[in-house]
Amino acid sequence: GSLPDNCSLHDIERITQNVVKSHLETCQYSSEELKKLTWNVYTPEETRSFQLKSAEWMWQQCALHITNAIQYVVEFAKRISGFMELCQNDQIILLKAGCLEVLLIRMCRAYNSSNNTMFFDGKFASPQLFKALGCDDLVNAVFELAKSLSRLQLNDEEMALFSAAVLLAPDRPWLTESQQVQKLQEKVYVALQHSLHMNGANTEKLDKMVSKLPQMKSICNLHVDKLEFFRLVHPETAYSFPPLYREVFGS
Amino acid sequence: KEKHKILHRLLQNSSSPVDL
Repeated sequence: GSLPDNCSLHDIERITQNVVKSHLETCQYSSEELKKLTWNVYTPEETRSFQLKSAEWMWQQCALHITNAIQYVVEFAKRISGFMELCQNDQIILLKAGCLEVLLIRMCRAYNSSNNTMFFDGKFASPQLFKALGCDDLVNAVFELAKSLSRLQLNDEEMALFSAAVLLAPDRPWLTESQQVQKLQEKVYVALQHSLHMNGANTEKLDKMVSKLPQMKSICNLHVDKLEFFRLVHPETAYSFPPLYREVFGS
Repeated sequence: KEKHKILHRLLQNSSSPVDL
Protein backbone atom coordinates (compact mmCIF):
# COMPACT_ATOMS: atom_id res chain seq x y z
CA GLY A 1 0.00 0.00 0.00
CA SER A 2 1.04 3.65 0.04
CA LEU A 3 3.69 4.77 2.58
CA PRO A 4 2.85 7.58 5.03
CA ASP A 5 4.28 10.89 3.78
CA ASN A 6 6.80 11.08 6.62
CA CYS A 7 8.12 7.58 6.02
CA SER A 8 10.29 6.81 3.01
CA LEU A 9 11.09 3.33 1.76
CA HIS A 10 14.59 3.88 3.04
CA ASP A 11 13.19 4.65 6.49
CA ILE A 12 11.15 1.47 6.39
CA GLU A 13 14.14 -0.65 5.48
CA ARG A 14 16.25 0.97 8.16
CA ILE A 15 13.57 0.39 10.81
CA THR A 16 13.09 -3.20 9.70
CA GLN A 17 16.79 -3.91 9.89
CA ASN A 18 17.06 -2.35 13.34
CA VAL A 19 14.09 -4.19 14.80
CA VAL A 20 14.99 -7.57 13.30
CA LYS A 21 18.61 -7.24 14.45
CA SER A 22 17.44 -6.28 17.95
CA HIS A 23 15.11 -9.28 18.01
CA LEU A 24 17.65 -11.83 16.78
CA GLU A 25 20.33 -10.55 19.14
CA THR A 26 18.04 -10.81 22.15
CA CYS A 27 16.40 -14.17 21.60
CA GLN A 28 17.36 -16.50 24.42
CA TYR A 29 17.58 -19.45 22.06
CA SER A 30 18.34 -19.39 18.35
CA SER A 31 15.96 -21.13 15.94
CA GLU A 32 18.68 -23.71 15.27
CA GLU A 33 19.06 -24.52 18.99
CA LEU A 34 15.31 -24.92 19.40
CA LYS A 35 15.10 -27.06 16.28
CA LYS A 36 17.80 -29.37 17.66
CA LEU A 37 15.92 -29.71 20.94
CA THR A 38 12.45 -30.13 19.39
CA TRP A 39 12.30 -33.88 19.93
CA ASN A 40 13.91 -33.70 23.34
CA VAL A 41 10.57 -34.24 25.11
CA TYR A 42 10.02 -34.94 28.81
CA THR A 43 9.17 -38.62 29.34
CA PRO A 44 5.88 -39.54 31.04
CA GLU A 45 7.88 -40.29 34.21
CA GLU A 46 9.56 -36.88 34.12
CA THR A 47 6.20 -35.21 33.45
CA ARG A 48 4.73 -37.09 36.40
CA SER A 49 7.50 -35.91 38.70
CA PHE A 50 6.81 -32.28 37.73
CA GLN A 51 3.13 -32.86 38.37
CA LEU A 52 3.93 -34.11 41.88
CA LYS A 53 5.92 -31.04 42.79
CA SER A 54 4.40 -28.53 45.18
CA ALA A 55 2.57 -25.51 43.81
CA GLU A 56 5.15 -23.33 45.55
CA TRP A 57 8.07 -25.09 43.83
CA MET A 58 6.45 -24.99 40.39
CA TRP A 59 5.47 -21.34 40.67
CA GLN A 60 9.00 -20.53 41.77
CA GLN A 61 10.44 -22.32 38.73
CA CYS A 62 8.10 -20.58 36.30
CA ALA A 63 8.71 -17.18 37.93
CA LEU A 64 12.45 -17.74 37.53
CA HIS A 65 12.14 -18.66 33.84
CA ILE A 66 9.79 -15.77 33.10
CA THR A 67 12.11 -13.36 34.93
CA ASN A 68 15.08 -14.56 32.91
CA ALA A 69 13.15 -14.19 29.67
CA ILE A 70 11.98 -10.69 30.62
CA GLN A 71 15.59 -9.49 30.79
CA TYR A 72 15.98 -10.42 27.15
CA VAL A 73 12.81 -8.52 26.27
CA VAL A 74 14.15 -5.45 28.11
CA GLU A 75 17.30 -5.72 26.04
CA PHE A 76 15.20 -6.05 22.88
CA ALA A 77 13.36 -2.85 23.78
CA LYS A 78 16.57 -0.96 24.50
CA ARG A 79 17.92 -1.78 21.05
CA ILE A 80 14.82 -0.58 19.17
CA SER A 81 15.65 2.81 17.68
CA GLY A 82 13.76 5.51 19.49
CA PHE A 83 12.87 3.50 22.58
CA MET A 84 15.69 4.88 24.71
CA GLU A 85 14.80 8.39 23.56
CA LEU A 86 11.43 8.02 25.29
CA CYS A 87 11.27 9.36 28.83
CA GLN A 88 12.15 6.86 31.56
CA ASN A 89 8.61 6.78 32.87
CA ASP A 90 7.29 5.66 29.47
CA GLN A 91 10.07 3.09 29.01
CA ILE A 92 9.03 1.50 32.30
CA ILE A 93 5.29 1.71 31.50
CA LEU A 94 5.73 0.07 28.08
CA LEU A 95 7.89 -2.72 29.47
CA LYS A 96 5.67 -3.41 32.46
CA ALA A 97 2.58 -3.57 30.30
CA GLY A 98 4.05 -5.21 27.22
CA CYS A 99 6.90 -7.53 28.19
CA LEU A 100 4.66 -10.54 28.81
CA GLU A 101 2.82 -9.97 25.52
CA VAL A 102 6.18 -9.95 23.74
CA LEU A 103 7.13 -13.12 25.59
CA LEU A 104 3.92 -14.79 24.43
CA ILE A 105 4.79 -13.95 20.83
CA ARG A 106 8.36 -15.17 21.26
CA MET A 107 7.11 -18.32 22.98
CA CYS A 108 5.62 -19.67 19.76
CA ARG A 109 9.21 -20.14 18.50
CA ALA A 110 9.60 -22.66 21.32
CA TYR A 111 6.33 -24.43 20.59
CA ASN A 112 6.04 -27.68 18.67
CA SER A 113 2.57 -27.91 17.14
CA SER A 114 2.99 -31.53 16.03
CA ASN A 115 2.86 -32.76 19.64
CA ASN A 116 1.58 -29.67 21.47
CA THR A 117 4.72 -29.23 23.56
CA MET A 118 6.58 -26.12 24.71
CA PHE A 119 10.26 -25.74 25.51
CA PHE A 120 10.63 -25.46 29.29
CA ASP A 121 13.79 -25.82 31.38
CA GLY A 122 15.78 -27.80 28.82
CA LYS A 123 13.15 -30.02 27.23
CA PHE A 124 9.77 -29.83 25.54
CA ALA A 125 6.83 -30.13 27.91
CA SER A 126 3.13 -30.89 27.48
CA PRO A 127 0.53 -28.66 29.17
CA GLN A 128 -0.11 -31.41 31.75
CA LEU A 129 3.45 -30.99 33.06
CA PHE A 130 2.38 -27.71 34.66
CA LYS A 131 -0.51 -29.27 36.64
CA ALA A 132 1.08 -28.42 40.01
CA LEU A 133 0.72 -24.68 39.25
CA GLY A 134 -2.98 -25.06 39.86
CA CYS A 135 -3.92 -22.86 36.93
CA ASP A 136 -4.67 -25.22 34.07
CA ASP A 137 -6.81 -22.55 32.40
CA LEU A 138 -3.83 -20.17 32.16
CA VAL A 139 -1.50 -22.92 30.94
CA ASN A 140 -4.02 -24.11 28.34
CA ALA A 141 -4.58 -20.53 27.17
CA VAL A 142 -0.83 -20.08 26.66
CA PHE A 143 -0.58 -23.33 24.70
CA GLU A 144 -3.65 -22.41 22.65
CA LEU A 145 -2.14 -19.05 21.75
CA ALA A 146 1.19 -20.65 20.85
CA LYS A 147 -0.66 -23.15 18.65
CA SER A 148 -2.59 -20.43 16.80
CA LEU A 149 0.46 -18.16 16.46
CA SER A 150 2.61 -21.02 15.16
CA ARG A 151 -0.09 -21.69 12.55
CA LEU A 152 0.70 -18.23 11.10
CA GLN A 153 4.30 -19.41 10.56
CA LEU A 154 5.76 -15.99 11.25
CA ASN A 155 9.29 -15.57 9.97
CA ASP A 156 11.90 -13.81 12.13
CA GLU A 157 11.24 -10.45 10.49
CA GLU A 158 7.48 -10.62 10.99
CA MET A 159 7.87 -11.79 14.59
CA ALA A 160 10.37 -9.04 15.38
CA LEU A 161 8.21 -6.27 13.88
CA PHE A 162 5.04 -7.65 15.44
CA SER A 163 6.74 -7.81 18.87
CA ALA A 164 8.00 -4.25 18.55
CA ALA A 165 4.57 -2.99 17.46
CA VAL A 166 2.96 -4.71 20.46
CA LEU A 167 5.56 -3.25 22.84
CA LEU A 168 5.22 0.29 21.47
CA ALA A 169 1.54 0.56 22.38
CA PRO A 170 0.51 4.23 22.76
CA ASP A 171 -2.66 3.35 24.62
CA ARG A 172 -0.94 2.05 27.77
CA PRO A 173 -2.30 3.89 30.85
CA TRP A 174 -0.06 6.54 32.48
CA LEU A 175 2.12 7.18 29.43
CA THR A 176 3.32 10.79 29.47
CA GLU A 177 4.36 11.06 25.80
CA SER A 178 1.92 8.70 24.09
CA GLN A 179 2.17 10.62 20.82
CA GLN A 180 5.87 9.86 20.60
CA VAL A 181 5.14 6.19 21.24
CA GLN A 182 2.41 6.29 18.60
CA LYS A 183 4.84 7.66 16.02
CA LEU A 184 7.28 4.84 16.74
CA GLN A 185 4.53 2.23 16.59
CA GLU A 186 3.18 3.59 13.31
CA LYS A 187 6.57 3.28 11.64
CA VAL A 188 7.06 -0.25 12.91
CA TYR A 189 3.53 -1.13 11.81
CA VAL A 190 4.16 0.24 8.31
CA ALA A 191 7.41 -1.74 8.22
CA LEU A 192 5.46 -4.87 9.16
CA GLN A 193 2.88 -4.25 6.43
CA HIS A 194 5.70 -3.66 3.97
CA SER A 195 7.50 -6.85 5.02
CA LEU A 196 4.32 -8.93 4.65
CA HIS A 197 3.63 -7.32 1.29
CA MET A 198 7.19 -7.98 0.05
CA ASN A 199 6.93 -11.61 1.17
CA GLY A 200 3.72 -12.06 -0.78
CA ALA A 201 1.65 -12.62 2.34
CA ASN A 202 -1.95 -11.55 1.94
CA THR A 203 -3.53 -8.88 4.10
CA GLU A 204 -5.30 -11.64 6.00
CA LYS A 205 -2.03 -12.57 7.71
CA LEU A 206 -1.72 -9.15 9.36
CA ASP A 207 -5.38 -9.28 10.38
CA LYS A 208 -4.81 -12.70 11.96
CA MET A 209 -1.78 -11.39 13.88
CA VAL A 210 -3.76 -8.42 15.18
CA SER A 211 -6.68 -10.72 16.05
CA LYS A 212 -4.40 -12.48 18.58
CA LEU A 213 -4.01 -9.32 20.66
CA PRO A 214 -7.19 -9.75 22.77
CA GLN A 215 -6.16 -13.33 23.54
CA MET A 216 -2.72 -12.12 24.63
CA LYS A 217 -4.22 -9.43 26.83
CA SER A 218 -6.58 -11.86 28.50
CA ILE A 219 -3.68 -14.24 29.21
CA CYS A 220 -1.73 -11.39 30.79
CA ASN A 221 -4.74 -10.46 32.95
CA LEU A 222 -5.28 -14.09 33.90
CA HIS A 223 -1.62 -14.37 34.88
CA VAL A 224 -1.93 -11.39 37.22
CA ASP A 225 -5.14 -12.83 38.70
CA LYS A 226 -3.48 -16.20 39.31
CA LEU A 227 -0.45 -14.51 40.83
CA GLU A 228 -2.61 -12.46 43.17
CA PHE A 229 -4.43 -15.60 44.25
CA PHE A 230 -1.17 -17.47 44.73
CA ARG A 231 0.19 -14.57 46.77
CA LEU A 232 -2.84 -14.81 49.12
CA VAL A 233 -2.32 -18.53 49.64
CA HIS A 234 1.51 -18.59 49.68
CA PRO A 235 2.66 -15.09 50.67
CA GLU A 236 6.16 -16.15 51.72
CA THR A 237 6.84 -17.99 48.48
CA ALA A 238 5.45 -15.10 46.42
CA TYR A 239 7.68 -12.73 48.35
CA SER A 240 10.69 -14.89 47.49
CA PHE A 241 10.02 -14.61 43.75
CA PRO A 242 12.74 -12.78 41.81
CA PRO A 243 12.54 -9.04 42.52
CA LEU A 244 12.20 -8.21 38.80
CA TYR A 245 9.18 -10.53 38.52
CA ARG A 246 7.59 -8.87 41.57
CA GLU A 247 8.42 -5.45 40.18
CA VAL A 248 6.87 -6.10 36.77
CA PHE A 249 3.79 -8.06 37.90
CA GLY A 250 3.32 -6.68 41.40
CA SER A 251 0.16 -4.65 41.94
CA LYS B 1 11.81 5.08 40.67
CA GLU B 2 12.00 3.13 43.86
CA LYS B 3 9.14 0.95 42.77
CA HIS B 4 10.93 -0.02 39.55
CA LYS B 5 14.56 0.18 40.55
CA ILE B 6 15.51 -3.10 38.85
CA LEU B 7 13.89 -2.13 35.57
CA HIS B 8 15.62 1.24 35.86
CA ARG B 9 18.93 -0.48 36.43
CA LEU B 10 18.43 -2.86 33.49
CA LEU B 11 17.54 0.08 31.29
CA GLN B 12 20.55 2.06 32.44
CA ASN B 13 23.33 -0.46 32.42
CA SER B 14 24.96 -1.40 29.15
CA SER B 15 25.80 -4.98 30.06
CA SER B 16 22.92 -7.34 29.48
CA PRO B 17 22.09 -11.01 29.72
CA VAL B 18 22.75 -11.17 26.02
CA ASP B 19 26.32 -9.95 26.41
CA LEU B 20 27.03 -12.08 29.47
